[in-house]
Amino acid sequence: QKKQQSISNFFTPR
Amino acid sequence: MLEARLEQANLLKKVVDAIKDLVQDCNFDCNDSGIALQAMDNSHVALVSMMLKSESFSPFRCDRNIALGINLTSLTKVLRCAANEDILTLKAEDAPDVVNLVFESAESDRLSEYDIKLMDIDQEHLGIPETEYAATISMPSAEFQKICRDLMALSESVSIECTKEGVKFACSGDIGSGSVTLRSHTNVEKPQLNVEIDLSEPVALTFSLKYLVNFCKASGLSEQVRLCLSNEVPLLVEYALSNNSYLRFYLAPKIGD
Repeated sequence: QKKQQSISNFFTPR
Repeated sequence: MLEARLEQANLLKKVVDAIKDLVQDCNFDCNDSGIALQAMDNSHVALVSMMLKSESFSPFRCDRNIALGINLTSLTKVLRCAANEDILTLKAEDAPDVVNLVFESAESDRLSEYDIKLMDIDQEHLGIPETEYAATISMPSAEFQKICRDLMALSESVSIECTKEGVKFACSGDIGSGSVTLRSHTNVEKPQLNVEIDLSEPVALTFSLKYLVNFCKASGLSEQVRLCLSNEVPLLVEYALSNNSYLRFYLAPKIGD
């Protein structure tokens, strides 16, 4: 089962 | 102060229309390079990044950085009052309570003026790393929209698989499965119909179709859309606008254990 990732796992706050 | 005049209200109408179902309240960050917007959707699965370069306006004046916190539902209400071909001017003071929108008809002497109350939006900016994508696909935006809508009838998710053979959009659901494969294609007479696949290594990723269908609301902004993929990173869906302006969507993938 594939799990939906969150954008914040890839892009971090500046 | 900000003063930015757009030749056609249509551009802003289409941009706001394309993102308003994804993000509700957002800051329009204005500085001397133009007007930018970055916002995640509520579920933090997608990110919208818009850049309207100062060259897309004439004239464009912005002396210092101003963040205009705007509710997109309110902005939509006001933009509906503008005709597509109206000249649109955005104005704001340096520490504004409102943004002022002026719509002028080029053909008559009508001049409409609206103010929208601004909001304080505490939005964190995400750093988007420079990525050398493994696969870049340029294709007609209408074609991409049709593929996403068609596959959504069968499934919640689509797998996008890019090899040197082409790009394959595939899904499977309760009623069955389906796929659409595109290969590179050059149409000399109608370059807007070209499909261009630039691949450095094969890619296979799975994405939620609900979001992709939502991004496709931007199809009216550009004849072509660009999809950029690398394994295990968010997909970039880009609609290029004139003067290097753009509307970009990032979508986090679905990844197996």
